Amino acid sequence: MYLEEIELYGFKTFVSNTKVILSKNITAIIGPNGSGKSNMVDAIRWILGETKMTLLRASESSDLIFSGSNIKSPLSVASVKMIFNNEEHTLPIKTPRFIIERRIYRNKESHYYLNGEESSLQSVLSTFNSGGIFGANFAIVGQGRVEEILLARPEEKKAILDKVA
Amino acid sequence: MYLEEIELYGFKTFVSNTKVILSKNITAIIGPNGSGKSNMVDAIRWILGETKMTLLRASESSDLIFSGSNIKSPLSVASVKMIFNNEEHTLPIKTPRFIIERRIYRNKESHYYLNGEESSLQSVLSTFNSGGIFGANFAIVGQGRVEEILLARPEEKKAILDKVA
Amino acid sequence: IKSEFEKTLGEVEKNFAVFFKRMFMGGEASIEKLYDENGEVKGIELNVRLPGKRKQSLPLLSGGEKTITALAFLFALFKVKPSPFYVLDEVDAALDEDNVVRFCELLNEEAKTSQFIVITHNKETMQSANILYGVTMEEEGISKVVSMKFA
Amino acid sequence: IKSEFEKTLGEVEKNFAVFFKRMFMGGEASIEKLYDENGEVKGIELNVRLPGKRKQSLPLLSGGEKTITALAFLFALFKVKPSPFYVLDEVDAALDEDNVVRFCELLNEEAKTSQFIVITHNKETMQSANILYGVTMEEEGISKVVSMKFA
Ligand SMILES: Nc1ncnc2c1ncn2[C@@H]1O[C@H](COP(=O)(O)OP(=O)(O)OP(=O)(O)O)[C@@H](O)[C@H]1O
Ligand SMILES: Nc1ncnc2c1ncn2[C@@H]1O[C@H](COP(=O)(O)OP(=O)(O)OP(=O)(O)O)[C@@H](O)[C@H]1O
Ligand SMILES: [Mg+2]
Ligand SMILES: [Mg+2]
Repeated sequence: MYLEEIELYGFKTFVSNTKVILSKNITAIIGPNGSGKSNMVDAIRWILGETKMTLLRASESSDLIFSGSNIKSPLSVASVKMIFNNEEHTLPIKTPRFIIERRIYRNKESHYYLNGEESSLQSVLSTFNSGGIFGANFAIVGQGRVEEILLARPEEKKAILDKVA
Repeated sequence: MYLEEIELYGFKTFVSNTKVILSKNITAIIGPNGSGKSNMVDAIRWILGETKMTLLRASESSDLIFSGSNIKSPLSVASVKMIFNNEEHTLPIKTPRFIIERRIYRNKESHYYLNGEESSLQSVLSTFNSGGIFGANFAIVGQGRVEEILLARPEEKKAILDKVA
Repeated sequence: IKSEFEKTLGEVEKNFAVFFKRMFMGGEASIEKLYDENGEVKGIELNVRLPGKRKQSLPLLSGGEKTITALAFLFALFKVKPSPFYVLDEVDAALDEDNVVRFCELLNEEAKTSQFIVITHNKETMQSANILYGVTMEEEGISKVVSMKFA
Repeated sequence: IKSEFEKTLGEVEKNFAVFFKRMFMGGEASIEKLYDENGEVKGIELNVRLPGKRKQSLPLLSGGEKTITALAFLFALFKVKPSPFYVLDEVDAALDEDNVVRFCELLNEEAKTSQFIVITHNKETMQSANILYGVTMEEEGISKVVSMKFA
């Protein structure tokens, strides 16, 4: 199973629909300061189920929706999609390709959709788990956070290993 | 008044006497990871009177003395000197040039010397203060610490401004 | 008979030691178990010794040395509990040129079995990518993604 | 009649706004006073608005934007309470090429009246230096300083 593509709409600085096709190996993202690279990382973290607003660099979930600029007014919804290739049927899903979408509205209601049908966070997470995706965990290393794992106390380091075991 | 030169002996990875002449404007220090650049910063912080071992990346003061390598055995004393040019007599010292030295021994005794004569921490600090050097404060920005000032709570930010006022 | 935890720890330690030695071209790394009064494992600590230097506690390492040690440990966790993809945001920021080259070799090796999405400002890391995107802000406050290299 | 604190705050805010605008080529920055129940100043907060964007709270800024905002504030403090020398250890690590250039312009300007010792891996920053030293570890575990450029 691999991640084919990510689509962002209304998420932070991604105002119009943005499709990002991913390599099966290494996809690199470059650009000037403040252009939106880490915002893309926040989008991936968020669609994988992140709830800690600090890890999403937001104070509340409505901060994830484009809040406007000099020339554009704020949007009312943000959506992030992940399109997976499941041709090897790693996941218990019949289609060769499946789409997970998460949306959030200004009233802070957040919804998940699996292949277009509304789905609960639990079933999305268990779908991820069966594919080996365990929330954001340590598979996502945020900016300025790579050394964080060394600062963890021995008990915390053991807890990380318990999750891996 | 300006800083002419720094000398290090036995301080962390500076085993033999190392003299560093400084520009009146910008002196840049480059080199591979782990070569000793930040150790030089620690030396400056330490001679200015830093007491917080964490800011010196040490657990106890004897960590500041060269602890040995594959080919060299540990040293028993570390010394850092700062040579100031005082030709404009900014400081209440008669000589046109003055040297401040700080030494530490394995038994954790630390000594200050002003132009070769033993001096107390207080008188060294008051000499620095009259020259506009106020301990390490915010004049030394450690590696990975530049954004720290933004994380300070409003009360802490005000405290910083109180020190400046 | 080893517990699940003990087996996993052994696997992680083995990989941690290999990645560490590869990135530092020498030295040693291991994981130490800490026990409580009942003889139960209550914590683990990373022990490292850089080539030519003596064993050091983690806080005393340089910025780059900490990054490399952390990456060696993280990649060991990745190897033992694989995820289909990983996202690394500017993890090479503290590395000098030679260490970035070694990091890219590690990345290329692990990318044979997992997908990596890496954010970087580093030219060497960019060149390792099969697909490269540039993010810009032509229109104020609005991100635009441009494909710069396609596999 | 203004207190010492109020005068200092005014000075710092003026410089903070100037440095911020220079580094970001636009936008606005100010310092806001927070009061307690007795009308006393109990804290201060930095307010920034990047060019083309709306006012943002500091945690929402990007890595580079935080570095620049912090440097603008620090340099404002430096200006109001000058020290004979400053030491900056890899403060340019998160900056893209254009922002490093602007940081170097700021550095060169302030270096007319104060000494700066900067640790860096960045080529642009190196070129701004009057004196350049390379630190190496030829002998294992032992630092050696080599002069690479002398004023
Ligand atoms: N909801 C939102 N609406 C509009 N703009 C937003 C929103 N959330 C964040 N931003 C803006 O996005 C920018 C941050 O982008 P991001 O962190 O992705 O930059 P980056 O490309 O990673 O930069 P760097 O190289 O400095 O790390 C900030 O300027 C912030 O103001
Ligand atoms: N007392 C000591 N004796 C011997 N070696 C020491 C001592 N204290 C620190 N070191 C070593 O100094 C090294 C750290 O050096 P330093 O932090 O100056 O590197 P750096 O040049 O700043 O690297 P980077 O570019 O990665 O930040 C570590 O390898 C550490 O083991
Ligand atoms: Mg970023
Ligand atoms: Mg360093």
